[in-house]
Amino acid sequence: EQDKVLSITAATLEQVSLLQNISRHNETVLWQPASPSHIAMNTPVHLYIQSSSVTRVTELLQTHGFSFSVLLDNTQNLIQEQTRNNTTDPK
Amino acid sequence: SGGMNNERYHSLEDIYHLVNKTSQEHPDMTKLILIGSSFEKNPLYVLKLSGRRGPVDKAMWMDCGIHAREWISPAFCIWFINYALTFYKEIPDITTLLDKMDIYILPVMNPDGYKYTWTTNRMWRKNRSVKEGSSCVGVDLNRNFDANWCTAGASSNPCSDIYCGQYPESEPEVQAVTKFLRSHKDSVKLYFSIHSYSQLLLFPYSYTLEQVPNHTELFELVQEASFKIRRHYRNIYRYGSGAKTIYLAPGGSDDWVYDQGIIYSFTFELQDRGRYGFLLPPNLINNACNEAFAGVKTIAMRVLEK
Repeated sequence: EQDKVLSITAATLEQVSLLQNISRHNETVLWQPASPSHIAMNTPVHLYIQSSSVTRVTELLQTHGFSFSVLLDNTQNLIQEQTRNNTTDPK
Repeated sequence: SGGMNNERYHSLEDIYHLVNKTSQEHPDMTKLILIGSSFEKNPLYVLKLSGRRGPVDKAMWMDCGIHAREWISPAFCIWFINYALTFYKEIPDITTLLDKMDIYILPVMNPDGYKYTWTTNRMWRKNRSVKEGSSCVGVDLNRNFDANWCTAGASSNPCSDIYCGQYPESEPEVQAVTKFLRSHKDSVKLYFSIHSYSQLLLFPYSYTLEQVPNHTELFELVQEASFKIRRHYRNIYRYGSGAKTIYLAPGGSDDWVYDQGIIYSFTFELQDRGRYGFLLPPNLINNACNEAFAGVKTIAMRVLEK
């Protein structure tokens, strides 16, 4: 598994609460909204999940009937592309 | 070669180098101003851009990179500087802006956090300040301004991504900006803070659901900017006051600026809306900057008319 970003929508208050708990876990990073306290029903939540937690988190989401999709399947590729040292400036 | 390449992100060291080089190569149009330093003592440089003319009494401020992981934001500030210096006296829009006002640009307001995203954790948001008695690092600089500080929408938990800090303006990065803006309050008429992502054009307030006195005027400005972006770049930017458009967020820079009397105060959230988020690929930087500039330009020209 690679690090991923999921778009998750909570349909009930119970799901909101569960999603807030998941997003406080230190192997996830909340992209949107800025804080778990802003998670609301029927509003997409964008959650970055480290590779080691992807299976566990997606299983948890499926078990609790969340609607979710993969926004970014492999964040490492993009990060490498961004930080590639391609400068020719000889400073 | 290699200097102002828009199709890649720049490390903090690159940005310092670019800004210094730019000020040396364009002494007639730029002035490098050190407004303070970060918690880890990285310098906070503002580049002042001016047209080749005498002094004027109006100015615009733009800061980028309050949040460390929002890389498109410093990329836009660098792009803007390059665009202004390349096309002054070539393209009417930027020529008018630089002839009528000075433009202060802070390319990276959170250099410690930005560096940390390049070296350790790409997803870091806050600055890197530490306080005795807490094992958690960093304050959300956009919750640390003295604007209804640390009320609903911010957190007093040092481990939170929206931690407001120990007290208003506790962070040296915020202090440097507020000190500069307080001392330039008479000339600075227009304020932009550049963030990402989700494509939004926002104005105060974020700390309350109440409307600012000139709400309609600001609404019409961002509406026109959004229309321009949609027409020219076929991209949709939502717009409105911060609290109503996204969520309550006290302690933000635009709200503080507004309450200081700078009533044309805006926060832009640049591309994209989730597909890449904070990891916008380098080949999309140019398009993101072009549409952001369309928004800035539209609002700035209107404010100049006013």
